[in-house]
Amino acid sequence: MNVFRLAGDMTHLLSVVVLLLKIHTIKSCAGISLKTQELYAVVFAARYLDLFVHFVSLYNTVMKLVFLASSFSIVWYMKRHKIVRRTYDKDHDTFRHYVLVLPCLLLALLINEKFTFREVMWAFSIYLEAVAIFPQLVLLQRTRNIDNLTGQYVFFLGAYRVLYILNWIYRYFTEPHFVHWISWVAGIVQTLLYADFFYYYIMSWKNNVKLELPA
Amino acid sequence: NGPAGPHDEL
Repeated sequence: MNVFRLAGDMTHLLSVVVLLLKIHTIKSCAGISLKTQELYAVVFAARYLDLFVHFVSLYNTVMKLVFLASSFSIVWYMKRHKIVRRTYDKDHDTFRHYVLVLPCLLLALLINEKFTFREVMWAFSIYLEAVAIFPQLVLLQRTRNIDNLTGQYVFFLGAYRVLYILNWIYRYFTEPHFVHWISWVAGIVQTLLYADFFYYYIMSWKNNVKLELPA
Repeated sequence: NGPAGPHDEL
């Protein structure tokens, strides 16, 4: 475990905690894409299949449980909670996310570490995570109003990805044979998706103006 | 050494 990876996991944890707090305290999910949250729930379900069969460390197991619990409870809140569900902006959150799922599944069948069910599901979760933010970014572009909790949510997610790239660079130079193209390519693609959001987020913060994404 | 890939990461 290196400092970049720990910081990355913590900012990832922070992003879901910020989101859960927002939904739980103000009983609103305005500006949040349910599609993205559903994709994240699938990402964690597909990636953590080995939760009970492959023990890495207590930290690893606890974090997996936290990510699974938080992503599924966010989806539950947005779909089932009597108050929160009314604040869901379903007219604008119309990105057909199954368009993302199928290609990721096919790609995972083609490119994986080993052609076993668990490895294919792991690769699928890596590819799906890379594009999972897409419906959320589309929703932000459409509604253009970014309340600061939603902005913080996307910002922390982007920061977690940048820190993971630093983690891979560190591991590449400190661990022999640490080469994992699947995670690296997908991780870089994912981080690039945040690049323009980062730019507008930092510019709005610097000029102290409300965050506006160009149409 | 367990499955391939950086499966020690989250």
